[in-house]
Amino acid sequence: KISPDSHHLTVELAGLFPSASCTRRSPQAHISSQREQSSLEVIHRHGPCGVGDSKSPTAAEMFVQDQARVDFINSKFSGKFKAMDSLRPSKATKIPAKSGATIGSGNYIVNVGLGTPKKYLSLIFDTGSDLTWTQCEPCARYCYDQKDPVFAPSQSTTYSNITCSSPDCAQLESGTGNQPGCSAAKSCIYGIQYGDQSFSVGYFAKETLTLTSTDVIDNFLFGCGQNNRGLFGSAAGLIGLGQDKISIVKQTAQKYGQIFSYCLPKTSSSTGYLTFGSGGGGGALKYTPIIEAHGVANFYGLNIVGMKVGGTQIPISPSVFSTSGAIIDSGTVITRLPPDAYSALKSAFQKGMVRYPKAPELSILDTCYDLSKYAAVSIPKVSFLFKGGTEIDLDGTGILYGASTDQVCLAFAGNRDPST
Amino acid sequence: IAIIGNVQQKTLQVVYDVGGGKIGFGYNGC
Repeated sequence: KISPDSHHLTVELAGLFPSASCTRRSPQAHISSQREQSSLEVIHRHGPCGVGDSKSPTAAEMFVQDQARVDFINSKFSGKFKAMDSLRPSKATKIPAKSGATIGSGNYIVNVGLGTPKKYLSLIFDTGSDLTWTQCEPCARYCYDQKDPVFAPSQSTTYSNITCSSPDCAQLESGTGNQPGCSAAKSCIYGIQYGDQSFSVGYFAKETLTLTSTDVIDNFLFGCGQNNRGLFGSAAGLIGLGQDKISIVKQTAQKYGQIFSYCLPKTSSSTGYLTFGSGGGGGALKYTPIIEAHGVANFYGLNIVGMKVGGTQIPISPSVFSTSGAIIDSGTVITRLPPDAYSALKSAFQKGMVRYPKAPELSILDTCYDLSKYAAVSIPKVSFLFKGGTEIDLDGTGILYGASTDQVCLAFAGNRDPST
Repeated sequence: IAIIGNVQQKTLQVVYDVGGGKIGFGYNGC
Protein backbone atom coordinates (compact mmCIF):
# COMPACT_ATOMS: atom_id res chain seq x y z
CA LYS A 1 0.00 0.00 0.00
CA ILE A 2 1.37 3.41 -0.91
CA SER A 3 1.04 6.03 1.82
CA PRO A 4 -0.09 9.56 0.85
CA ASP A 5 3.35 10.94 0.09
CA SER A 6 3.99 8.09 -2.40
CA HIS A 7 7.62 7.99 -1.37
CA HIS A 8 6.83 5.56 1.41
CA LEU A 9 5.32 2.09 1.46
CA THR A 10 3.01 0.81 4.16
CA VAL A 11 4.08 -2.75 4.83
CA GLU A 12 1.98 -5.09 6.91
CA LEU A 13 4.19 -7.24 9.11
CA ALA A 14 2.12 -10.33 8.46
CA GLY A 15 2.84 -9.97 4.74
CA LEU A 16 6.55 -10.46 5.31
CA PHE A 17 6.20 -13.97 6.65
CA PRO A 18 4.92 -17.17 5.04
CA SER A 19 1.64 -18.55 6.35
CA ALA A 20 1.27 -22.16 7.40
CA SER A 21 -0.75 -23.09 4.34
CA CYS A 22 -0.01 -22.62 0.68
CA THR A 23 -1.88 -20.03 -1.39
CA ARG A 24 -1.64 -21.05 -5.04
CA ARG A 25 -2.16 -18.43 -7.69
CA SER A 26 -4.54 -19.28 -10.50
CA PRO A 27 -2.21 -20.53 -13.24
CA GLN A 28 -4.27 -18.79 -15.88
CA ALA A 29 -4.00 -15.42 -14.11
CA HIS A 30 -1.37 -14.08 -16.42
CA ILE A 31 -1.53 -16.25 -19.50
CA SER A 32 -2.27 -14.54 -22.77
CA SER A 33 -3.63 -17.52 -24.65
CA GLN A 34 -3.19 -16.21 -28.15
CA ARG A 35 0.62 -16.40 -28.10
CA GLU A 36 2.87 -19.45 -27.99
CA GLN A 37 3.84 -19.81 -24.38
CA SER A 38 4.18 -22.37 -21.68
CA SER A 39 3.69 -21.59 -18.04
CA LEU A 40 4.99 -23.57 -15.07
CA GLU A 41 4.07 -23.02 -11.45
CA VAL A 42 6.97 -21.78 -9.31
CA ILE A 43 7.17 -22.83 -5.69
CA HIS A 44 9.75 -22.06 -3.04
CA ARG A 45 11.59 -25.17 -1.99
CA HIS A 46 11.30 -24.42 1.71
CA GLY A 47 7.66 -23.33 2.04
CA PRO A 48 4.29 -25.08 2.58
CA CYS A 49 3.83 -25.18 -1.22
CA GLY A 50 7.19 -26.87 -1.52
CA VAL A 51 8.18 -30.42 -2.10
CA GLY A 52 8.21 -31.20 1.58
CA ASP A 53 11.90 -30.61 2.00
CA SER A 54 13.24 -32.30 5.09
CA LYS A 55 14.04 -29.07 6.87
CA SER A 56 14.29 -25.42 5.97
CA PRO A 57 17.67 -23.83 6.59
CA THR A 58 17.84 -21.10 9.23
CA ALA A 59 18.36 -17.56 7.94
CA ALA A 60 22.01 -17.80 8.97
CA GLU A 61 22.49 -21.11 7.12
CA MET A 62 20.71 -19.66 4.06
CA PHE A 63 23.00 -16.62 4.09
CA VAL A 64 26.11 -18.79 4.32
CA GLN A 65 25.05 -20.69 1.20
CA ASP A 66 24.05 -17.42 -0.44
CA GLN A 67 27.43 -15.89 0.31
CA ALA A 68 29.22 -18.93 -1.11
CA ARG A 69 27.23 -18.57 -4.34
CA VAL A 70 28.05 -14.86 -4.50
CA ASP A 71 31.74 -15.62 -3.91
CA PHE A 72 31.62 -18.20 -6.69
CA ILE A 73 29.96 -15.75 -9.10
CA ASN A 74 32.57 -13.14 -8.17
CA SER A 75 35.34 -15.63 -8.78
CA LYS A 76 34.06 -16.06 -12.36
CA PHE A 77 34.48 -12.32 -12.82
CA SER A 78 37.91 -12.36 -11.28
CA GLY A 79 38.99 -14.74 -14.00
CA LYS A 80 39.58 -17.94 -12.13
CA PHE A 81 37.89 -20.06 -9.55
CA LYS A 82 39.64 -19.61 -6.24
CA ALA A 83 39.42 -22.16 -3.47
CA MET A 84 36.75 -20.98 -1.07
CA ASP A 85 39.19 -20.30 1.74
CA SER A 86 41.16 -17.76 -0.25
CA LEU A 87 38.05 -15.63 -0.73
CA ARG A 88 37.51 -12.83 1.73
CA PRO A 89 35.87 -13.96 4.97
CA SER A 90 32.21 -13.10 4.70
CA LYS A 91 30.07 -11.68 7.46
CA ALA A 92 27.88 -14.70 7.26
CA THR A 93 28.47 -16.87 10.29
CA LYS A 94 30.39 -19.93 9.27
CA ILE A 95 28.14 -22.96 9.39
CA PRO A 96 29.89 -26.01 7.98
CA ALA A 97 27.80 -26.90 4.96
CA LYS A 98 27.73 -30.68 4.72
CA SER A 99 28.49 -31.92 1.23
CA GLY A 100 29.39 -28.81 -0.57
CA ALA A 101 26.74 -26.74 -1.96
CA THR A 102 26.42 -23.43 -3.47
CA ILE A 103 23.61 -23.95 -5.74
CA GLY A 104 22.38 -21.33 -3.35
CA SER A 105 19.51 -21.68 -1.01
CA GLY A 106 16.82 -19.34 -2.23
CA ASN A 107 15.66 -22.11 -4.46
CA TYR A 108 12.66 -21.71 -6.62
CA ILE A 109 11.56 -24.89 -8.29
CA VAL A 110 9.30 -26.01 -11.11
CA ASN A 111 7.89 -29.41 -12.03
CA VAL A 112 8.68 -30.76 -15.49
CA GLY A 113 8.25 -34.14 -17.21
CA LEU A 114 11.18 -36.05 -18.69
CA GLY A 115 11.25 -39.05 -20.99
CA THR A 116 8.61 -41.28 -22.55
CA PRO A 117 6.49 -42.11 -20.66
CA LYS A 118 7.18 -38.83 -18.84
CA LYS A 119 8.38 -38.85 -15.27
CA TYR A 120 7.88 -35.67 -13.21
CA LEU A 121 10.87 -34.00 -11.60
CA SER A 122 11.18 -30.91 -9.38
CA LEU A 123 14.04 -28.84 -10.73
CA ILE A 124 15.59 -25.62 -9.42
CA PHE A 125 15.63 -22.91 -12.06
CA ASP A 126 18.70 -20.77 -12.30
CA THR A 127 19.41 -17.78 -14.55
CA GLY A 128 23.02 -17.97 -13.31
CA SER A 129 23.85 -21.25 -15.06
CA ASP A 130 23.21 -22.90 -18.42
CA LEU A 131 23.12 -26.70 -18.21
CA THR A 132 19.90 -28.49 -17.34
CA TRP A 133 20.59 -31.75 -15.52
CA THR A 134 18.91 -34.26 -13.27
CA GLN A 135 20.12 -37.28 -11.31
CA CYS A 136 19.93 -40.53 -13.24
CA GLU A 137 19.86 -44.22 -12.48
CA PRO A 138 21.92 -46.22 -11.84
CA CYS A 139 23.70 -43.37 -9.94
CA ALA A 140 26.98 -45.03 -10.88
CA ARG A 141 28.95 -42.95 -8.34
CA TYR A 142 26.56 -41.02 -6.10
CA CYS A 143 23.09 -39.52 -5.96
CA TYR A 144 21.89 -37.39 -3.05
CA ASP A 145 18.40 -38.02 -1.66
CA GLN A 146 15.70 -36.40 -3.77
CA LYS A 147 11.92 -36.37 -3.40
CA ASP A 148 10.95 -37.61 -6.87
CA PRO A 149 12.08 -41.05 -8.04
CA VAL A 150 15.47 -40.73 -9.75
CA PHE A 151 15.09 -40.62 -13.54
CA ALA A 152 15.75 -44.00 -15.17
CA PRO A 153 16.91 -43.60 -18.80
CA SER A 154 16.52 -47.32 -19.42
CA GLN A 155 12.76 -46.97 -18.96
CA SER A 156 12.38 -44.21 -21.53
CA THR A 157 11.93 -44.94 -25.24
CA THR A 158 13.18 -41.50 -26.28
CA TYR A 159 16.45 -41.33 -24.33
CA SER A 160 19.85 -41.40 -26.09
CA ASN A 161 23.41 -40.56 -25.06
CA ILE A 162 25.32 -37.99 -27.08
CA THR A 163 28.47 -39.45 -28.67
CA CYS A 164 31.87 -37.90 -28.12
CA SER A 165 32.19 -37.07 -31.82
CA SER A 166 28.92 -35.14 -31.90
CA PRO A 167 29.16 -31.33 -32.26
CA ASP A 168 26.73 -31.16 -29.31
CA CYS A 169 29.48 -32.65 -27.17
CA ALA A 170 32.10 -30.18 -28.35
CA GLN A 171 29.87 -27.21 -27.44
CA LEU A 172 29.58 -28.29 -23.80
CA GLU A 173 32.62 -26.45 -22.49
CA SER A 174 31.21 -22.92 -22.84
CA GLY A 175 28.10 -23.94 -20.93
CA THR A 176 29.68 -25.93 -18.11
CA GLY A 177 33.13 -24.37 -17.88
CA ASN A 178 34.72 -27.78 -18.22
CA GLN A 179 36.04 -29.83 -21.14
CA PRO A 180 33.66 -32.74 -21.80
CA GLY A 181 34.96 -36.25 -21.10
CA CYS A 182 34.47 -39.42 -23.11
CA SER A 183 33.44 -42.80 -21.76
CA ALA A 184 34.78 -46.14 -22.96
CA ALA A 185 31.57 -46.49 -24.95
CA LYS A 186 32.32 -43.15 -26.65
CA SER A 187 29.53 -41.33 -24.79
CA CYS A 188 29.97 -37.63 -24.04
CA ILE A 189 30.52 -36.93 -20.34
CA TYR A 190 29.70 -33.51 -18.79
CA GLY A 191 30.87 -32.04 -15.52
CA ILE A 192 29.62 -28.86 -13.83
CA GLN A 193 30.41 -27.34 -10.47
CA TYR A 194 28.63 -24.59 -8.60
CA GLY A 195 31.36 -23.64 -6.22
CA ASP A 196 32.67 -25.17 -2.97
CA GLN A 197 32.33 -28.83 -3.97
CA SER A 198 28.72 -28.98 -5.22
CA PHE A 199 28.70 -30.56 -8.66
CA SER A 200 27.08 -32.93 -11.15
CA VAL A 201 28.86 -35.32 -13.53
CA GLY A 202 27.30 -37.74 -15.97
CA TYR A 203 26.17 -38.44 -19.52
CA PHE A 204 25.25 -35.60 -21.86
CA ALA A 205 22.04 -36.88 -23.42
CA LYS A 206 18.98 -36.18 -25.54
CA GLU A 207 15.46 -36.68 -24.18
CA THR A 208 11.90 -35.48 -24.55
CA LEU A 209 11.14 -32.67 -22.09
CA THR A 210 7.51 -31.98 -21.21
CA LEU A 211 7.00 -28.45 -19.89
CA THR A 212 3.20 -28.57 -19.87
CA SER A 213 0.67 -30.99 -21.30
CA THR A 214 0.74 -29.03 -24.55
CA ASP A 215 4.42 -28.07 -24.61
CA VAL A 216 6.80 -30.90 -25.38
CA ILE A 217 10.41 -30.33 -26.43
CA ASP A 218 11.92 -33.20 -28.46
CA ASN A 219 15.65 -33.94 -28.53
CA PHE A 220 16.33 -31.73 -25.51
CA LEU A 221 20.01 -31.77 -24.54
CA PHE A 222 20.54 -32.25 -20.81
CA GLY A 223 22.86 -33.83 -18.25
CA CYS A 224 22.00 -37.27 -16.87
CA GLY A 225 23.93 -37.15 -13.60
CA GLN A 226 25.67 -40.28 -12.33
CA ASN A 227 27.65 -38.47 -9.63
CA ASN A 228 25.91 -35.53 -7.96
CA ARG A 229 26.73 -33.87 -4.67
CA GLY A 230 25.47 -30.75 -2.99
CA LEU A 231 22.72 -29.39 -0.79
CA PHE A 232 20.18 -29.44 -3.58
CA GLY A 233 17.69 -30.58 -0.98
CA SER A 234 14.87 -32.61 -2.44
CA ALA A 235 15.16 -31.05 -5.89
CA ALA A 236 16.05 -33.58 -8.61
CA GLY A 237 18.38 -31.19 -10.45
CA LEU A 238 18.43 -27.83 -12.17
CA ILE A 239 17.14 -25.97 -15.21
CA GLY A 240 19.76 -23.61 -16.61
CA LEU A 241 18.27 -20.37 -17.96
CA GLY A 242 21.56 -18.66 -18.87
CA GLN A 243 22.61 -17.42 -22.31
CA ASP A 244 24.83 -20.26 -23.46
CA LYS A 245 23.72 -22.36 -26.41
CA ILE A 246 23.04 -25.37 -24.15
CA SER A 247 20.59 -23.32 -22.08
CA ILE A 248 16.91 -24.22 -22.44
CA VAL A 249 16.38 -20.65 -23.66
CA LYS A 250 18.60 -21.20 -26.69
CA GLN A 251 17.57 -24.80 -27.29
CA THR A 252 13.91 -23.70 -27.57
CA ALA A 253 14.63 -20.46 -29.48
CA GLN A 254 12.50 -21.51 -32.46
CA LYS A 255 9.51 -22.31 -30.30
CA TYR A 256 9.63 -19.51 -27.71
CA GLY A 257 11.68 -16.81 -29.44
CA GLN A 258 14.30 -16.75 -26.65
CA ILE A 259 11.84 -15.10 -24.28
CA PHE A 260 11.05 -16.32 -20.79
CA SER A 261 9.64 -14.62 -17.74
CA TYR A 262 9.01 -15.44 -14.13
CA CYS A 263 7.41 -13.99 -11.09
CA LEU A 264 8.69 -14.94 -7.64
CA PRO A 265 6.01 -14.87 -4.93
CA LYS A 266 5.98 -12.51 -1.92
CA THR A 267 6.59 -15.32 0.53
CA SER A 268 7.36 -19.03 0.38
CA SER A 269 3.70 -19.84 1.12
CA SER A 270 2.49 -18.54 -2.22
CA THR A 271 3.35 -19.51 -5.75
CA GLY A 272 4.64 -17.73 -8.84
CA TYR A 273 5.28 -18.79 -12.40
CA LEU A 274 7.96 -19.41 -15.00
CA THR A 275 6.74 -18.83 -18.57
CA PHE A 276 8.51 -19.64 -21.82
CA GLY A 277 7.43 -17.45 -24.71
CA SER A 278 6.14 -13.90 -24.72
CA GLY A 279 3.47 -13.85 -22.08
CA GLY A 280 1.23 -10.93 -21.15
CA GLY A 281 0.71 -10.10 -17.51
CA GLY A 282 1.36 -7.67 -14.69
CA GLY A 283 0.81 -4.33 -16.35
CA ALA A 284 3.07 -2.36 -18.66
CA LEU A 285 6.67 -3.52 -18.79
CA LYS A 286 9.65 -1.22 -18.29
CA TYR A 287 12.69 -2.44 -20.25
CA THR A 288 16.42 -2.06 -19.84
CA PRO A 289 19.12 -3.54 -22.11
CA ILE A 290 20.91 -6.79 -21.28
CA ILE A 291 24.63 -6.04 -21.30
CA GLU A 292 27.62 -8.35 -21.09
CA ALA A 293 28.81 -7.87 -17.52
CA HIS A 294 32.59 -7.54 -17.59
CA GLY A 295 32.86 -9.89 -20.51
CA VAL A 296 31.46 -12.90 -18.66
CA ALA A 297 29.02 -13.82 -21.37
CA ASN A 298 26.47 -16.12 -19.85
CA PHE A 299 25.27 -13.91 -16.99
CA TYR A 300 22.49 -11.35 -17.56
CA GLY A 301 24.26 -8.02 -17.10
CA LEU A 302 22.31 -4.83 -16.37
CA ASN A 303 23.37 -1.19 -16.37
CA ILE A 304 22.45 0.17 -12.93
CA VAL A 305 23.20 3.88 -12.71
CA GLY A 306 21.77 4.67 -9.29
CA MET A 307 19.19 4.05 -6.60
CA LYS A 308 16.44 6.04 -4.94
CA VAL A 309 15.30 5.87 -1.33
CA GLY A 310 12.05 7.58 -0.38
CA GLY A 311 11.84 9.07 -3.86
CA THR A 312 15.22 10.80 -3.62
CA GLN A 313 18.27 9.63 -5.57
CA ILE A 314 20.99 8.65 -3.09
CA PRO A 315 24.55 10.01 -3.47
CA ILE A 316 26.36 7.27 -5.38
CA SER A 317 28.86 8.33 -8.01
CA PRO A 318 27.97 6.78 -11.42
CA SER A 319 31.41 5.18 -11.55
CA VAL A 320 30.56 2.94 -8.58
CA PHE A 321 28.21 0.74 -10.60
CA SER A 322 30.13 1.04 -13.85
CA THR A 323 33.23 -0.19 -12.00
CA SER A 324 31.49 -3.08 -10.30
CA GLY A 325 29.12 -4.06 -13.10
CA ALA A 326 25.78 -5.69 -12.24
CA ILE A 327 23.88 -8.88 -13.03
CA ILE A 328 20.41 -10.17 -12.20
CA ASP A 329 20.34 -13.71 -10.79
CA SER A 330 17.37 -15.86 -9.76
CA GLY A 331 19.64 -18.05 -7.64
CA THR A 332 21.15 -15.38 -5.41
CA VAL A 333 18.88 -14.50 -2.51
CA ILE A 334 20.08 -11.12 -1.17
CA THR A 335 21.13 -8.31 -3.49
CA ARG A 336 24.81 -7.44 -3.21
CA LEU A 337 25.86 -3.83 -3.81
CA PRO A 338 29.28 -2.21 -4.16
CA PRO A 339 30.32 -0.97 -0.69
CA ASP A 340 29.82 2.75 -1.46
CA ALA A 341 26.37 2.09 -2.86
CA TYR A 342 25.40 -0.03 0.13
CA SER A 343 26.53 2.55 2.68
CA ALA A 344 24.59 5.29 0.85
CA LEU A 345 21.50 3.06 0.74
CA LYS A 346 21.86 2.11 4.39
CA SER A 347 22.20 5.67 5.69
CA ALA A 348 19.30 6.95 3.56
CA PHE A 349 17.09 4.05 4.66
CA GLN A 350 18.01 4.51 8.33
CA LYS A 351 16.96 8.15 8.12
CA GLY A 352 13.53 7.00 7.01
CA MET A 353 13.30 4.46 9.84
CA VAL A 354 14.31 6.55 12.87
CA ARG A 355 10.99 5.97 14.63
CA TYR A 356 11.52 2.19 14.80
CA PRO A 357 13.67 0.48 17.46
CA LYS A 358 16.85 -1.18 16.23
CA ALA A 359 17.47 -4.91 16.45
CA PRO A 360 20.70 -6.95 16.27
CA GLU A 361 22.31 -7.75 12.91
CA LEU A 362 21.22 -10.93 11.14
CA SER A 363 24.29 -12.49 9.55
CA ILE A 364 25.05 -10.46 6.39
CA LEU A 365 22.14 -8.06 7.05
CA ASP A 366 23.38 -5.28 9.31
CA THR A 367 20.40 -2.90 9.41
CA CYS A 368 17.65 -4.53 11.44
CA TYR A 369 14.61 -3.39 13.42
CA ASP A 370 12.37 -4.75 16.16
CA LEU A 371 8.91 -4.34 14.66
CA SER A 372 7.19 -6.77 17.00
CA LYS A 373 4.98 -3.96 18.38
CA TYR A 374 3.59 -2.98 14.99
CA ALA A 375 0.97 -4.48 12.72
CA ALA A 376 2.13 -2.28 9.85
CA VAL A 377 5.08 0.04 9.26
CA SER A 378 5.76 2.88 6.86
CA ILE A 379 9.11 2.47 5.13
CA PRO A 380 10.91 4.50 2.48
CA LYS A 381 10.44 3.18 -1.06
CA VAL A 382 13.60 1.79 -2.65
CA SER A 383 14.09 1.88 -6.42
CA PHE A 384 16.75 0.87 -8.91
CA LEU A 385 17.66 3.33 -11.69
CA PHE A 386 18.90 1.82 -14.93
CA LYS A 387 20.65 3.51 -17.85
CA GLY A 388 18.08 4.94 -20.24
CA GLY A 389 15.80 6.17 -17.45
CA THR A 390 14.10 2.92 -16.39
CA GLU A 391 13.18 3.14 -12.71
CA ILE A 392 11.95 0.06 -10.87
CA ASP A 393 10.29 0.36 -7.45
CA LEU A 394 10.70 -2.64 -5.17
CA ASP A 395 7.87 -4.35 -3.34
CA GLY A 396 7.92 -4.12 0.46
CA THR A 397 8.93 -7.79 0.58
CA GLY A 398 11.83 -6.85 -1.69
CA ILE A 399 13.09 -4.21 0.74
CA LEU A 400 12.71 -5.97 4.08
CA TYR A 401 13.74 -9.49 5.06
CA GLY A 402 12.17 -10.76 8.26
CA ALA A 403 13.61 -13.61 10.28
CA SER A 404 10.97 -12.79 12.92
CA THR A 405 8.89 -9.71 13.79
CA ASP A 406 11.56 -8.59 16.25
CA GLN A 407 14.31 -8.84 13.64
CA VAL A 408 13.26 -7.33 10.29
CA CYS A 409 16.20 -6.18 8.19
CA LEU A 410 17.03 -4.11 5.15
CA ALA A 411 17.39 -6.93 2.60
CA PHE A 412 20.63 -5.77 0.99
CA ALA A 413 24.29 -6.50 1.69
CA GLY A 414 27.47 -4.72 0.67
CA ASN A 415 30.27 -6.46 -1.17
CA ARG A 416 33.53 -6.13 0.72
CA ASP A 417 35.98 -5.10 -1.92
CA PRO A 418 34.90 -2.73 -4.74
CA SER A 419 36.64 -4.86 -7.32
CA THR A 420 34.30 -7.75 -6.51
CA ILE B 1 29.92 -7.42 -9.11
CA ALA B 2 26.52 -6.07 -7.99
CA ILE B 3 23.94 -8.86 -8.02
CA ILE B 4 20.18 -8.25 -8.01
CA GLY B 5 19.00 -11.19 -5.90
CA ASN B 6 15.66 -12.96 -5.89
CA VAL B 7 14.38 -11.19 -2.76
CA GLN B 8 14.41 -7.87 -4.64
CA GLN B 9 12.63 -9.47 -7.60
CA LYS B 10 9.59 -10.59 -5.58
CA THR B 11 6.17 -9.87 -7.11
CA LEU B 12 7.80 -8.31 -10.17
CA GLN B 13 7.15 -9.91 -13.54
CA VAL B 14 10.72 -10.20 -14.84
CA VAL B 15 10.79 -10.75 -18.62
CA TYR B 16 14.06 -11.89 -20.21
CA ASP B 17 13.80 -11.04 -23.90
CA VAL B 18 17.15 -12.62 -24.72
CA GLY B 19 16.58 -12.42 -28.46
CA GLY B 20 15.70 -8.74 -28.12
CA GLY B 21 18.64 -8.10 -25.76
CA LYS B 22 16.53 -6.57 -23.02
CA ILE B 23 14.97 -7.31 -19.67
CA GLY B 24 11.54 -5.98 -18.74
CA PHE B 25 9.99 -5.44 -15.33
CA GLY B 26 6.27 -5.35 -14.63
CA TYR B 27 4.57 -4.63 -11.30
CA ASN B 28 2.11 -6.94 -9.55
CA GLY B 29 3.28 -9.95 -11.53
CA CYS B 30 2.13 -12.31 -8.76
